[in-house]
Amino acid sequence: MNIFRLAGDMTHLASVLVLLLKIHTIKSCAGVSLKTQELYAIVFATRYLDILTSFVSIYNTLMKLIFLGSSFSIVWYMKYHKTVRRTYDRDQDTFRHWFLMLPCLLLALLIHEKFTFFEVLWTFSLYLEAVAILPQLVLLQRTRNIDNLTGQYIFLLGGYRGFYILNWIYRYFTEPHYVHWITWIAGLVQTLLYADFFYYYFLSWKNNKKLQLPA
Amino acid sequence: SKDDDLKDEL
Repeated sequence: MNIFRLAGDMTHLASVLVLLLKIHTIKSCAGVSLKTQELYAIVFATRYLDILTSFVSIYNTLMKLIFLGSSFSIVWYMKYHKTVRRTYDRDQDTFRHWFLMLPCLLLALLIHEKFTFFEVLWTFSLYLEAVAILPQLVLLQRTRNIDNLTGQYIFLLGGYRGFYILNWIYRYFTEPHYVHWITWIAGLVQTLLYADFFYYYFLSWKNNKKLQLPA
Repeated sequence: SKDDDLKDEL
């Protein structure tokens, strides 16, 4: 464990807590894409399949349980909670996210480190996570106005993988043979997808204006 | 091993 990875994990944890807090306290998921939340639930479900078989550390298992629990409860809130579900704008959140999953699955079947069931699903979760934010970013373009909590959620979610990139650089220089191109490229693509959001988020913060994405 | 060093990440 290094400071970059810890910062990344804490930023990731903060992002899901901000979202859960928003949905649980103000009982609203306006501006949040259910599609992205469903994709993240699938990302964690396919990434942490080994939670029962391989034990790394208490921290590792605890964080996996938190990410699994939070992502599935956010999906549950948005789909089934009587009050929250009414605030979900389904007619705006129309990204065909199943069309994201198929290319990720095909790519995982083609490019992976080992051709085993777990490894292919794990690689699938990496590719899927890289594009999982797309429905959310499309929704933001459509709804244009972003409330603070949703903006903070996306900012933290984008930031965590940026810290992971620093972690990979650190591990590359400190651990011999630590080379994982698939993870690194997927992580880089994921972070770059947030680039324009970060740009407008920073502008709104600098000019102390409400965050508006261009149409 | 090569495999373990990546699976220790979330």
